[in-house]
Amino acid sequence: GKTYNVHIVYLGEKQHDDPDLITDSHHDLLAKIVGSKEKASELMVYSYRHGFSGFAAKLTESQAQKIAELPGVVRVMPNSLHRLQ
Amino acid sequence: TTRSWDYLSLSPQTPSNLLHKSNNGDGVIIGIFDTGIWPESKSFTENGLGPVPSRWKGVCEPGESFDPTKHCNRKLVGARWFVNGFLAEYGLPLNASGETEYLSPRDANGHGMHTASTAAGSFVGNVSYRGLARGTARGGAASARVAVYKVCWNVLGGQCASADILKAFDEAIHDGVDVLSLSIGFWIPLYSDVDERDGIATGSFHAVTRGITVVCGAGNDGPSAQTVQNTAPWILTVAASTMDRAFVTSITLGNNKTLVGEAMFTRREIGLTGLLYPESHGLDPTASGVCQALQLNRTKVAGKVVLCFTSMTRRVAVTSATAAVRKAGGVGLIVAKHPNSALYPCPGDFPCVEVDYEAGTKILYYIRSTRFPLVKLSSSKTVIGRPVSAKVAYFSARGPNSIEPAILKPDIAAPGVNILAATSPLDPFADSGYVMHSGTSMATPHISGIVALLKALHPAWSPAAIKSALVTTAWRNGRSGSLIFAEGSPQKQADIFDYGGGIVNPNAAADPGLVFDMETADYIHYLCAMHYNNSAISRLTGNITNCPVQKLSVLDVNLPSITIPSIGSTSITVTRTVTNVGPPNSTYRPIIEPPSGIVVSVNPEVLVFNSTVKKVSFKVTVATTHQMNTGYMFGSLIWSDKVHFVRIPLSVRTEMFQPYGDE
Repeated sequence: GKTYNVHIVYLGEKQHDDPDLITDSHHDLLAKIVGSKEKASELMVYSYRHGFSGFAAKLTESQAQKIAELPGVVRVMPNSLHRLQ
Repeated sequence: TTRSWDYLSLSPQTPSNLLHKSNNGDGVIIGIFDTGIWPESKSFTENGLGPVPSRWKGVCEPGESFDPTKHCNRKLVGARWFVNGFLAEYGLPLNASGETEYLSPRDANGHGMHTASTAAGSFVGNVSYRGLARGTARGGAASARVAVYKVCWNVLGGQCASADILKAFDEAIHDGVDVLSLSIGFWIPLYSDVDERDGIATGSFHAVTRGITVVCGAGNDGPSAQTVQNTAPWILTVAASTMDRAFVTSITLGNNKTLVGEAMFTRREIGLTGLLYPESHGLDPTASGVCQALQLNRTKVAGKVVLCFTSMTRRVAVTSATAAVRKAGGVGLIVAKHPNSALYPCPGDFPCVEVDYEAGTKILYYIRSTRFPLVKLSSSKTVIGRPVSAKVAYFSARGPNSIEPAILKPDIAAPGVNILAATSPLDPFADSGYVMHSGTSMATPHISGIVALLKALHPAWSPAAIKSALVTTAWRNGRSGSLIFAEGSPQKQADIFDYGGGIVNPNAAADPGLVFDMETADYIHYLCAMHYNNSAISRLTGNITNCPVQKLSVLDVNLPSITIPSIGSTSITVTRTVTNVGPPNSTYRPIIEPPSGIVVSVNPEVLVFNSTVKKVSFKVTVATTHQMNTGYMFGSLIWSDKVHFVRIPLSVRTEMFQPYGDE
């Protein structure tokens, strides 16, 4: 339960056009689950903020489940690998 | 690319083709998601290019052995790298598997160089691969600009994390690319279109709804059915074909009979020498002659050419047989196997010639018929033009689409076999910075380059309009009018599940007459028809979406194809809408080529366009005369104004009762 893996928290189309505000909102959302903005910054891998809204973060399975239940979260998915063709 | 663009009728010497009309794609920016770039390559010089388009907002990011001020230019306008998602899973160092890698946009693998230079590389003359395929290497849109997004890392052959791919989509949308080229795939079974684990489906949705065409490979899991990847309807999915070029090697037997095989063997010929098939004398007389399990006696093999047979299509049978023959002192190898045009040289340029079972059996009977069998192996020669005909590649993944067979995939085919293009100097197969590779990875940037040319010519066309233009005008017959075949066992006439609309015909796509356009509403129609829930669709699209209570049919998604996976005793009617992109005053009439045993009617039977009527809808009603379950039957519906022939593939499968594992 303590193993951290990268998860993609997908929030869909972005709600406004200021990328910095979008990233702030991502940190706020993550902080609700991990306890602080500092911890959220530490665990954040990417903030998706131009083409759509969401973020990738290192989460435990239970954190991923909790964040999936927050309003506005479309889906939380584990990171996965693709291959060259 | 020393031949592929000429094969596609995009020669710079031809004055009125798409290449000239589009000024080689000047002003268009192609984003490449791949293993990065080797910026010193001649294929990325900026000579002759004007300033970087002012709308470009991308950047060149520094990193290991990559200095933006030195390495980016008017050709390579952007270079970013995304590794955090991969590192979080894999950890440091990246070169733990023994491969070189750079934490920067620099390409150690070579795959990204190959795809980028195929799509948009500059003209580089007198390129060859060990003397084969000599010509001018170039990209399809040689004046287009390249933005590299390194998302794949040189670990275990090239791995890419979905978190990194999604970030690259996010930035590329912001940067202002016009086309995205992804020679990246997944594994079967596929994730759904709204599952972010398939970062490509989600990221490409947002790109396409902003007017960016996303071109992806179909995958290399062919020739089995239902293996095609990247199947979302907003993606342009590319199958791989061969072209009118072959690398042939003569095999002259001691009885003066000559057979022809395929190889990349460029050393001096092997003069008349002993020929051996390792016969065994137990209960299984062929056991010793299996390529991947050769049992060789050095005293018998030294100085001889060995014949072996394999049912494996993967390269490993050839490489392991080569190693065994070399170790036993042999001087050459003839491998009888299922035909597969994708070739590589054998280690040390050891002569290893591939033939089919028929030729292999003839050689075996010759060996068995004489006491001292002899053979001569000539070095390989490049043959181009007629009579070499294009085929769908053995490895190219096939439809039907395993997520939703009504959405035809792949969409289109392009050359992807034995493609000579730029590579990283660290590529073990490299020859002076260029290499021959095969895969749907190589077909994909051919389409990306063509899309860039179309974008330059028709900047207002949507991704769906571009896809439609490509699909409805594609070649379904070879350049000489002959049928196109699909490699496999046995080889067969190609159908839409092999090549979608057909092999791409860029000049015809520039003037398709009509297009089947789609916008976000059409993709929502698809998502509703697929039963994705309202909240997921709303978040994906950014607007509140309530799918209608009355069920939408996926058959009515406005694709340039009609695929009906299940028809019973009741007829089915589907609707399509076409947009006139040709002369304003045009009248189109249908030409119906119905699938066998299928009755097809169209209403209305005339489509009339004028300066105010640009879009017209029509209905196609399909009924079956079959009384039992069948496989897919293939036909076409063509709308023509006698100048344009807008062909949409039609495929129908009859199911009179619940199917059980039919493809």
